[in-house]
Amino acid sequence: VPHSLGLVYRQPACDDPEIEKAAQVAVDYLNQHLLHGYKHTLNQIDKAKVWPRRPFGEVYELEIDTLETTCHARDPTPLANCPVRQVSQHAVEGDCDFHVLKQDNQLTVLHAKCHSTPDSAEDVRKVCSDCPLLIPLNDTRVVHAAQAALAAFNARHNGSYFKLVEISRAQLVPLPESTLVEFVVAATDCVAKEVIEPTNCNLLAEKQYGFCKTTLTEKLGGEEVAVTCTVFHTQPEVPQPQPDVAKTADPIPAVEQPAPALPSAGPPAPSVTLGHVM
Amino acid sequence: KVTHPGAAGPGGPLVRPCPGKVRHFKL
Repeated sequence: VPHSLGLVYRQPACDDPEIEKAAQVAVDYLNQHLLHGYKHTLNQIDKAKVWPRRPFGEVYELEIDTLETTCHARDPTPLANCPVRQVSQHAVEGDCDFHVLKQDNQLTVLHAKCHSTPDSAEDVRKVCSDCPLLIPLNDTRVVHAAQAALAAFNARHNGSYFKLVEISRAQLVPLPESTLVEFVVAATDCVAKEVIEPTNCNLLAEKQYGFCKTTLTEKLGGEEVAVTCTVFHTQPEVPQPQPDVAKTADPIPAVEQPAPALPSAGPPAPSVTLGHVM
Repeated sequence: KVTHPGAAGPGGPLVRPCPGKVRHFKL
């Protein structure tokens, strides 16, 4: 809009209650639309501008820093109860840009774009020299650990056969040499004890996800696998508009949305593009 | 036309409007 029309923004303080409220709505939106990785929590509001919006309302333009929590995106635990991933666990931060519309006292996210980045190995080493560091999710040791853990889980589990859905996080422990892997599984229409051909097992229409943590330790003459899984209640799928950007299999999730053109009235229905960055 | 409500008024305390407080820790 030409400046001659007098459209100007205001800049409340970043900790102003109205800005904090809009930021929380933005972070909730981010978490509701994540399909991979972990929920993020608000850490700091970097910048805030408030633009008038015609014919009604205001648009909050926010720059926000987030931190990864230990709750997976599919974990129903409320964000307030999700612990922040500590530096010693190799923390991950997110940098987000949001546009939030305030109209009729309702806050609606118009645009969301986030990039997440793991802390540097050097910073983790400053905290402790033997902290396990993140390693790529496609590392053969990681994939092997997840598959071995899932096989062990299915062998000891009464009920549905579970399939691997996502490897979410992986770290290497130097001594004793072990691989820590967190992964997501989902129930199929097969019974675990009766499965002969896993490729014939299909995920249930009403998805039932589980979140597993495993430690695979190298031993003399073999390996030892410890695995614990939490199976969540069945969840309805969050409708996801078709993405414009090709999905990749990188480990850290991000939400990115193109800004839709502002309609003349009424809250817009934002489209979501899910991408992944490291 | 841009306002800076966090800036100090005459005799008032200087408040830095942005960035806001760090809730956990900075990387």
